[in-house]
Amino acid sequence: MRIVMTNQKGGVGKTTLVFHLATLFANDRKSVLVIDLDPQGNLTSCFLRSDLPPQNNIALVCEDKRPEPITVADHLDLVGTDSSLSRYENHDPMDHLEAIGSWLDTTAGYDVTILDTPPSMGLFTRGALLASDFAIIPADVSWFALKGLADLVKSIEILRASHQTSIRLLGIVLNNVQERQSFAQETWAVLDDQYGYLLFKTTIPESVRVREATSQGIPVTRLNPRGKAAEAYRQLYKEIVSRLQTV
Amino acid sequence: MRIVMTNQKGGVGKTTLVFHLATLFANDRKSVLVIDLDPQGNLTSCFLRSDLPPQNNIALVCEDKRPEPITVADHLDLVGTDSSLSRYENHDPMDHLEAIGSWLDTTAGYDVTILDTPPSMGLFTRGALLASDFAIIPADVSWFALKGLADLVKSIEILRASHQTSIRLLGIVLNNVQERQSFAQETWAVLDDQYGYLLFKTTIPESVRVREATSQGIPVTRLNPRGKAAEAYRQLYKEIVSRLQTV
Ligand SMILES: Nc1ncnc2c1ncn2[C@@H]1O[C@H](COP(=O)(O)OP(=O)(O)OP(=O)(O)O)[C@@H](O)[C@H]1O
Ligand SMILES: Nc1ncnc2c1ncn2[C@@H]1O[C@H](COP(=O)(O)OP(=O)(O)OP(=O)(O)O)[C@@H](O)[C@H]1O
Ligand SMILES: [Mg+2]
Ligand SMILES: [Mg+2]
Repeated sequence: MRIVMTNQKGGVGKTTLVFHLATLFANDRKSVLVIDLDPQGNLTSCFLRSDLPPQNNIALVCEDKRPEPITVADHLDLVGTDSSLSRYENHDPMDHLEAIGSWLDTTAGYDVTILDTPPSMGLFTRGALLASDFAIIPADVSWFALKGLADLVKSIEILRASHQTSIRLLGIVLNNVQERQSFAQETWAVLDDQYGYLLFKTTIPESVRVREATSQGIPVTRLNPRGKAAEAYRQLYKEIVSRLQTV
Repeated sequence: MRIVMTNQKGGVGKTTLVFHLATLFANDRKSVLVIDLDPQGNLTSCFLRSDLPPQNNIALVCEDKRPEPITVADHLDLVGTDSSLSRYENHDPMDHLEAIGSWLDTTAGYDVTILDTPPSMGLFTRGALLASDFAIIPADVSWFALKGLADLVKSIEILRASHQTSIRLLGIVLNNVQERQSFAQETWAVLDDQYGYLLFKTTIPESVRVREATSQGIPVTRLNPRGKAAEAYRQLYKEIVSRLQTV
């Protein structure tokens, strides 16, 4: 089962969510593969403090070679990336679009694969959408992120129809929610009206501990297990697992 | 004089900074042109609540046509964009890279032109860097944004050397700074050590009023003029103007 985390809007929490969900699946004894498709390599830097060895770089699929997963925790393997990936972003899109999917088809044996994408609708994001079963869209409670949502939901639909793939939107997660924002309540009402069941009930609160966690490469569920953010990630994980069982 | 706001890291505050600096230059009776090069069209949506008319879209430069600026406030014109721009992102980069600069050369008469870019190092960001005199890099106080800074500073240098253009880094602005983050003090010390004079002294505090401002299309300097965020933007504007006079 493959899940892609996507939103063209920057900084909404895609990488942070992949980092936490991957560790929660692995804690639950699922065998997990995470893939970093963002040339910034933020997901890679959550797991590895040193440079990524070339044989573990997803960029290899653009050269018709097979990247090797690297074990970063119990039940958790990574195929990462770095800025070398950007030299393929402007290549002729068609030849690389299918590359991610066809390589993934050779990596049997994982219960869950989670793909992190860059903040764009470019080649790697579209390749990841075509190769996945489900998409999760993180959004923050801001006018910019909400404005882009309708376009994003539509373009996932269009991609699915034009390539006859099975990608489905599993849901939208509100991240970085600040309690004191009256604006958040109003926005929630608008979202609920527009997206209803697609919206996960669990929202992830804004918490300085989350920022500290990603910078230390330790999930907040371990750094501050009784805090509100850790509780929210565990709650969201349960909601995701139950949705996966019912779709 | 042309300034480009850039950072491949998403969500660090590029668009919000362009929106506020453009209004501060215009209030100071400078004639200002702002250009939106992000297919999300976030800057455009700060100024226009309705759809952008096709003749005001920067995408026209990729068809060898001339977009028309639209006046959105006193002394402030916009050439905006929307998702139609993304069809050019994967075109053969070389023919569009120069298009932005050569069109800008025909739009004489503005004191200041400010370009907003998408969170990537793709075609439009590189075209904007080649066409500008100065770059300003907003960063938030996070491991991800700081990790990418060195790469970004380096790639601006490389672009300048390989295309013999005059682009120079005017400075780095820390945005979304939360007082209670002890992490911020530590990070500031590391940044000061690494970037020294490149770092603007003024930092922009995290403030819910800023989020509300962009969603209403009213700068925080008007929405909440005596608040800490408005004060910081005015302070930063003074620092930018004085740097422009001394470089
Ligand atoms: N719940 C949260 N509370 C506080 N900070 C958060 C939270 N979630 C994410 N962040 C912080 O917000 C910033 C943006 O998050 P992140 O980098 O994961 O987003 P992204 O969507 O992956 O960004 P990009 O578009 O650049 O890929 C990071 O500094 C991260 O630490
Ligand atoms: N000082 C601030 N205080 C609070 N919120 C802020 C501040 N600056 C920006 N924001 C909010 O943070 C979010 C990201 O800002 P913005 O969209 O301007 O960043 P960006 O770098 O342009 O993002 P992208 O990479 O998607 O283009 C927005 O919701 C904005 O309202
Ligand atoms: Mg990311
Ligand atoms: Mg922006």
